[in-house]
Formats: sequence, C-alpha cells, structure tokens
Amino acid sequence: HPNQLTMSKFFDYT
Amino acid sequence: MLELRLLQGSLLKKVLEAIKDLVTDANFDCSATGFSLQAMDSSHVALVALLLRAEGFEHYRCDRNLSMGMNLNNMSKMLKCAGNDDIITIKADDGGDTVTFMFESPNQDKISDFEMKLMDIDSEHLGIPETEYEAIIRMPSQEFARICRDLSTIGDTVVISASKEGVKFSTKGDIGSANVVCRQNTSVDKPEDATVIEIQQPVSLTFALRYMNSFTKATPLSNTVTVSMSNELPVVVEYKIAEMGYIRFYLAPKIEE
Repeated sequence: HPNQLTMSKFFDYT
Repeated sequence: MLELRLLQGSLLKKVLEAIKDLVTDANFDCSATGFSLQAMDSSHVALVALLLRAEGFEHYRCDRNLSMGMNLNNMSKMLKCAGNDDIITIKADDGGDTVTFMFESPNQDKISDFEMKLMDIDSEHLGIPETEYEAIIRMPSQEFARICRDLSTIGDTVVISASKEGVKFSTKGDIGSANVVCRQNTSVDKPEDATVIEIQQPVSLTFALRYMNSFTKATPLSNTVTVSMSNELPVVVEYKIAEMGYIRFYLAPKIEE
C-alpha cells in the first residue's frame, strides 16, 4: 500500500 | 473591536458546511486584508485555507488583528439558525472570550443574536509558498464531485494523471477498477461548463478519496473547481467564492514505499 505523507513534509511551520 | 457585515450570509453558512467535517477547531484571523483561516485535519494530511476579503463585506471594521478560536461544529450549529437570505454580522471585542453572530432577515423584521464562547487553540500555521503548478485543471465543480463520489464506491485511493490528452482519475478495489478520463472541452454554452487543462509536464499523483470527497462539500460555493498539481507536491483543490476570495484544500499525496 502507498504511504500517506503529511503536510509538514512539504511546508514549514511559521 | 471587530464588526463584519456580510449581505450574503448564506456564503458563510456554506463555508462552514464545507470545512466542519474536515477540521474540528480553528482560529479565524481577522486583519485589514480580510477574514481568514488556515487549519489542518487531525492527522495533518489535509489543510484548508480560507480567505474572505474585506472588500467583499458590506461593512468591515477590524481595529487590530484578532485571532478567534472557534469550534467549527458549534459555529455551524449557530449559523444554521440564520436564514439563507439573512444578513450576517460577526462582532467581537478585543480580548473578549465570545463572538456574536447577528442575523437580520432581508426585510429587517427579525433580528437575532447568537453569542458563542471562543476557545484557545494552539496555532499550527504553515508557510505555503506560491508555486507554479505543472498541471492545472479547471472543471465544473459538480462533475468533480461526481467523479470523486463514484470512484469512492470502488476504491479508497484515486490516481490523478494529467497530460496534454486529458486528465484521468483511476481507482482499484476489491470488486474491480475504474477509470474516468476528462478531456479539455471549451466548446460549451456557458464558460463554467468548460474543462480546461493546462499542462507544463505530465503529472501523476495518488490521493485518499476520503479527503477528496470531504473537499467536495464546498461544491455549493462555486460552479467551477481548480485542481492544481505538481509531481511530489500536495494537490490544491480550489473553490473561488464569488467576489470575496477562495477556499483552498491542500492534500498530501500517497507515495509508494
């Protein structure tokens, strides 16, 4: 099964 | 002091219906620019960004930037008490712990106010850079909703593949598989019925249909939806809110290990 990525993988916390 | 008067109160009702199942609690931020929100779902897989620009309100007073933490389910309960044709005014005092929603019937013969308790929410604000997407698909929002709903009866995930030939939505499940291909179609009577595909390079990404279906709850806000994709980036599903702003849903892809 493909692995679900999360938002923090792509965007930084400000 | 904050006072925002929205003639088309139904827009705010529709916004809440679009996001309340995805996000439980969120901070609404009020500034000179407008009324906005950024929030993630509990698993941090999806993110919603809302902007209602100040110019879209009939009256917009925001003396200083204010962040109001709200439980969206409770907010939805209150807004459901507003009629579809009602004017909605949002009022809050600086440093107060409540927000007031005032509903006025169109002929001013009924005025209600509902006061809701605010809550402290740890803000988890992400910086989302402006991106040039490799594939941008604009299509009727009802068509997109139909495809997501149909495919979710077959499988749990959708592969969206965009190329110059068109955009293909594919799924697989225990009972079989399905593919829906939409080609560019601009020879339509109304511009909102068009399907427009802009491709810099082919893109193929896999997403959880559960989230896509949740995003389509924003369909009543706009006749069209824009799906923007780049390889190895979250997809953006955007519904424009007429003359006011937008609601954007970001969804992280699934990647083969």
